[in-house]
Amino acid sequence: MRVIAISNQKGGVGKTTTALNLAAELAALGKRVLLLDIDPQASATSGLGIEVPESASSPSLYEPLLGQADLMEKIIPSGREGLDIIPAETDLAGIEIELARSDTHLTRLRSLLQPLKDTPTHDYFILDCPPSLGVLMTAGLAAADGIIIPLQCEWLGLEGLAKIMYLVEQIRASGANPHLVIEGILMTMYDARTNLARQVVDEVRTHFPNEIYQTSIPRSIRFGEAPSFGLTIREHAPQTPAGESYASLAAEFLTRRETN
Amino acid sequence: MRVIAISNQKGGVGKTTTALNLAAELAALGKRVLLLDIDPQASATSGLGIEVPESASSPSLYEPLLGQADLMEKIIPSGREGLDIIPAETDLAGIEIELARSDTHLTRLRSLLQPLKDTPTHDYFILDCPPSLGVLMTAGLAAADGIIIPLQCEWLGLEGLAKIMYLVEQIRASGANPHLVIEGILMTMYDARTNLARQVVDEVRTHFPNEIYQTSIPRSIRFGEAPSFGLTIREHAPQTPAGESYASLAAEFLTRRETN
Ligand SMILES: Nc1ncnc2c1ncn2[C@@H]1O[C@H](COP(=O)(O)OP(=O)(O)OP(=O)(O)O)[C@@H](O)[C@H]1O
Ligand SMILES: Nc1ncnc2c1ncn2[C@@H]1O[C@H](COP(=O)(O)OP(=O)(O)OP(=O)(O)O)[C@@H](O)[C@H]1O
Ligand SMILES: [Mg+2]
Ligand SMILES: [Mg+2]
Repeated sequence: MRVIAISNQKGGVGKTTTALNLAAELAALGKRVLLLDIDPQASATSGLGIEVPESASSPSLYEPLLGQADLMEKIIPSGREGLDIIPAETDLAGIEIELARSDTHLTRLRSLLQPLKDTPTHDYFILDCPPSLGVLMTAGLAAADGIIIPLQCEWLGLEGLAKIMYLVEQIRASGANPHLVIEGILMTMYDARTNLARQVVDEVRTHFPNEIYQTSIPRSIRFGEAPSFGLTIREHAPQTPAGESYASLAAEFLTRRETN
Repeated sequence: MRVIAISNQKGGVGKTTTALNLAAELAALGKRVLLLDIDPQASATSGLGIEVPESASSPSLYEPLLGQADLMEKIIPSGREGLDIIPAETDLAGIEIELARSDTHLTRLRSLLQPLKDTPTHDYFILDCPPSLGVLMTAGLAAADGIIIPLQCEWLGLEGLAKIMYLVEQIRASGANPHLVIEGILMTMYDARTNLARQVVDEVRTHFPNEIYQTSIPRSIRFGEAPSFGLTIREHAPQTPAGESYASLAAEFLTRRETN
């Protein structure tokens, strides 16, 4: 079982779109996948059209992170074969303050996931991280085996790359997660008609030739529409370049995994 | 002197683009404006091409928020007439953890800005807030007189609107800032060619007819390019619809101010 964090502190770069579509495509390829939504905005939960069942307790990771419930109890089906989810709720925002007051905030999520590695129920855990440099985001990096960095083909996106790379270095050096690797850098919202997009991709390919995925995700309004129907991109726009883009990412991701 | 927070917990919706361009346009209309970058990503600082002078201490709000320095010492010129800035640095991320441990984290920024209202040096303070539901974002809301909510014309953007409206309600009800008003909702990245954009604008106009600005900001690659040159949109693309869009927002913002 491998834990993959989809993370970049820059906002709106396609973290949630990547987390939910990669998770769905890995499941379509026969992997058992658990999507953990650790962003209090809960976009991954609503983007998949998940109706969270009414219950007395919080459906999110809130209680497990405070040691008040078992993580496995929070797993619910996604309606897609092979894909389960632990949803998020706005109460997760409160955890940032609660956890920040404890000295173990960095490794809390890691110690929650560690025992599940011995008797794995899933092949992959995919973490959708919030945009920030706060407690939930750093806990996600500390818990992950690998990180996928979605990167918008814009200048401000490029500036953020140095920061997330530095943060990964710090997490490794701190001893919280010495073996954290960069799974890959995914270029998102790529619009081939603009010079800016080509310049940014060239820049990333020059500096990070081994990390950048060959697959880039095209800018398409279909991605903006899909969450309003609670559908993955393949469900919403099958047989289109956008609809197939995350299937080709999943294939490339698995090929890298097998050869590394 | 009025403090305006540019805030929305959803990432990548145009908060920084709005903060720096609105600040520059208000200054061009003769107002004295201070832009406070309270996002550890420091996109507003780099987007204006600000070279932060080397110095022994941190140039950001870090020390003032901990009571270790005077806010006024951190003000530096932006190179544009009437526009000053307090830059951000990644060290601000550390403040989230430090402040979260104190019971006054919500009102720390407010009490820092309050005394400046009596002997104002500027007409407007514009706060560029980080994407999150964390300490710096809520402190920004508690410190503000009014909030401008940039909203992407996408489904996931619309979902975020209910959350930020609820958060404003909570900040008012908590007593931390009972008189916080919604200055306005700004539709950003508007692409008239897509149904989705028109549907989202119609939805917002129906539910918030008084808050939505008439001015909407068009989607344009020029906005992605401008920060790479450290230029405002008017400096980078004068006499274009994109280049003029924030000038018309500034005019609408001031007209509302004068009539309310
Ligand atoms: N390839 C794409 N082309 C066009 N729009 C896209 C693409 N990928 C995502 N989007 C849209 O862009 C917006 C931002 O994407 P998303 O919410 O996945 O980013 P994020 O990094 O998770 O944001 P946050 O920082 O708020 O968590 C959404 O409205 C989404 O529908
Ligand atoms: N109207 C627009 N049209 C096209 N691109 C835009 C527009 N406004 C902003 N952008 C680009 O979209 C990206 C996100 O904008 P920006 O960084 O201002 O958003 P933000 O809400 O401040 O993000 P964060 O949540 O990370 O703070 C940037 O690359 C910016 O250049
Ligand atoms: Mg997201
Ligand atoms: Mg910003």
